[in-house]
Amino acid sequence: WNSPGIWVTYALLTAFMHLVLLSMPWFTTSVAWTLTNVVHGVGMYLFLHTIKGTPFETSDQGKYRYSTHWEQMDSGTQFTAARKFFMTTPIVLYILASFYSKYEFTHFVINTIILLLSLLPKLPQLHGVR
Amino acid sequence: FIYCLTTGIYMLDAWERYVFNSCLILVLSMSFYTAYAFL
Amino acid sequence: VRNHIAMAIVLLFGWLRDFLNEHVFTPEPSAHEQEDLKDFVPLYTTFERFFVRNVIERGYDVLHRPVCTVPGAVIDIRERKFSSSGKFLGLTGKVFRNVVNLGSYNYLGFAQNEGVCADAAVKAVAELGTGVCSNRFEVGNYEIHSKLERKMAEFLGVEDCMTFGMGFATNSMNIPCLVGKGCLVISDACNHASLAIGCKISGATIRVFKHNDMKDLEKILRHSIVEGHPRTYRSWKKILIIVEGIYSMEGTIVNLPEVIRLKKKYKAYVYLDEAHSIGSLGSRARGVTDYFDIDPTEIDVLMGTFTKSFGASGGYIAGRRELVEHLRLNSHSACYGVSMSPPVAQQALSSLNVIMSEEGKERITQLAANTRLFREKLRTFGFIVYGHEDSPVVPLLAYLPSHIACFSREMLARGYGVVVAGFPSTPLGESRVRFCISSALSKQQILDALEAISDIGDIMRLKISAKQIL
Repeated sequence: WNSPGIWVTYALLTAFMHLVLLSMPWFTTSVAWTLTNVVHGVGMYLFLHTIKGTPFETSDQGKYRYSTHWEQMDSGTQFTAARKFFMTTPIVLYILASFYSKYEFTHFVINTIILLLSLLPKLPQLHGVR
Repeated sequence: FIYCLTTGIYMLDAWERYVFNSCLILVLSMSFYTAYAFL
Repeated sequence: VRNHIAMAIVLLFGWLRDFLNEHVFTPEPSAHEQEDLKDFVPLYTTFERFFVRNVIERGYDVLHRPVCTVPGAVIDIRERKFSSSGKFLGLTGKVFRNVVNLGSYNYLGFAQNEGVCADAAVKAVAELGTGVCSNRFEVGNYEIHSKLERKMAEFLGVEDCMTFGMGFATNSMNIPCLVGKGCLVISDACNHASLAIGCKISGATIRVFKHNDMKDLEKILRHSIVEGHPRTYRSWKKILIIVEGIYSMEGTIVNLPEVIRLKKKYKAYVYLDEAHSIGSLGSRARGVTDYFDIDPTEIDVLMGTFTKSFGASGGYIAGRRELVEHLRLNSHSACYGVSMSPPVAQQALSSLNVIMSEEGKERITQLAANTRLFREKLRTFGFIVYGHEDSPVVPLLAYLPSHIACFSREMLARGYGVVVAGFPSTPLGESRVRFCISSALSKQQILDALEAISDIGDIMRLKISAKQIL
C-alpha cells in the first residue's frame, strides 16, 4: 500500500469507474457521482476492512491472520503517508459528489453515510476493534 | 496476444476473457456514445 | 500501474468465479473450512486459499513441472494439461526429452547419475545403508559424517565444521543457539525464510536493513547501539549481523568487505549464509570470502548447504572450535533431527574432493565464463536483469504475473526449462524469470538458449531496459 504505483492505480481505477458510470446515458451526473462514491466506499470497505489475513503463508506464526488489510498496513503504525492518502480520498470524493449533486438532500444523505462508512473504520481509535 | 498479456487476462479462462472483452467493448461504446451525445 | 490493474482484474474474476461456484455451480470444497474442522485452528486463512485458488492455480502447469530425470544439464519433463474445468492437471503421456535445464541449482554440474560421485554414493549405500534413523547424539554419528566435517573445515580454511541433514534446519535450528533474549539480530530484507524463522524462534530483537544497503545497515547499527534494548534500554548482550553470500531471488552478491568493516567498527558478529555462494564463487570455489579474498576466520559463523553446488542436500556451520563445540552440545537439529543420510554425505564428500582437484578448477572457470556470457548477452538484448555480474543466479524481470506464465510455456515449447517466481515470493510488481547457470551447460547450449530468450523477448516485448548497452 505504500508504493506510488498502487496509489496511481487506485486513482486511475476510481476515475475509470466514474467514467463508466458517467457514460451510461440513463444516469444523470449527480447519480453517476453518487454511485461512484457508493461503489468506491463499499468496495474499499470490503477490501480494506473485512478481508483478514494475507494472500500467502507468512512466517509470522499467524500474527496477522486475524488483522484486516488496514490494520496490517505499515505493521499497524498510525498516521503514515499511505494511511493519510487513503483517508483523504473518500473525503475528496464526498466533496465532489456533493458538489455535482448540487447538495440535493437524498444524495447528500447517501454520500454522508458512505463517507462515515469509509472514515470510521480508519480512525486510530478503532484500530483492532471488532 | 500482447493485449492479453498486458491486461493480465492471459491468465483467465476462455469464458472469463469473453466476459471481460464484452464488458470492455460495452463500456467503450457507451463512452463514445455519451461523448458524442454530450459534445 | 499495469501490474496492479492486471492483478485487480484477476482478483475481480476470482470473486466472480467464487460467486458462481457458490451460487450456481458446485461449491468449491477448498473455499471454506470443513464443518468437522470448525473447532480446530484454521489450516489457512480464507484469503490465502482464495488467492491460491484464483491466482496461483491458474499457472500451476508452470509452477509444478514433473521432472523425470536427475536435474542435470538436460532433463525430461512430462507434459500436463489443465482439465476443461480449469481445476485439475492431467498427464497427457507426452514427454519433453532433453530439455535444457536453466532452472536448477546445479552450479558445478554435480547433479549426475554417473561418474565418480554417483559410484561412491552407490558404494556408500551398500556399506552404510540409506537411513540413519537416529540423531548425532545417539547412534547416528557415523565416521563418514566426521570425515565430511573435517574435509569441509579444511576446504573452508576454518578450525571446525558441523553438518546437518537439512539446509533449512541448519539456519532455523541453530540461530536460537547463538542468540536469545537481550540480543539484537540485524538481518537483510531479502534473507531466506529459514533465517527469518530462526531469528523469530530465538526471541532476539530483530531489525531489518534494506537489501545489501551498507549505509542503512550502519545507520541501524548506530541507532540500535545508542538506544539499547527498546524496553529496558540496557545495552545488547551481542549483536549478530545476518547476510547471505548470494541472494537467490535478487542475484546480488553481499558487499562483504563493507560488512566486515562495520563488524569491526561496532564489535558485532557476522553470520554468513553461503547457501548459493559456496562452490559457485571465488577462483577456488570457496565462496564469497574467496571471491573478495577475505580470510574466512574473520567471519564468525560460516553457514552453507550441500544442495546447490554439491548435488547433495543438508547444511553445515563452520567457524572457531568453541563455536562448533557449543553447537554440537546445544543445537536443536543435532539432537532432534536425524543425521545426514550416508550416501548423501558421500556425494558431498566426493564432490568436495573433485572441487579441490584440478577438475574443480575447470568447472568453476566454466561456470564463471557461462555466467558472464549469459548476463552480458541478456543486457545487450535490452532485458532488465538484476544482480551482480559474477553471480550465477540471473533474475530477468518480467513484471506481470501473466508474463512469467507465458515466458515459461514459450521456453518449454522451444526445449528449455526455466524457473519463474512471482508474488508472494517476489514483490507484486517484480515477477521474474530466475535463471541458474551451470558449468554443465556447453557454450553452444548457452548461445542457443539466449537466442530462444531473445526471440520470446521480442514476441512479449520484454526488452524494456532503458540502459541499452551498446
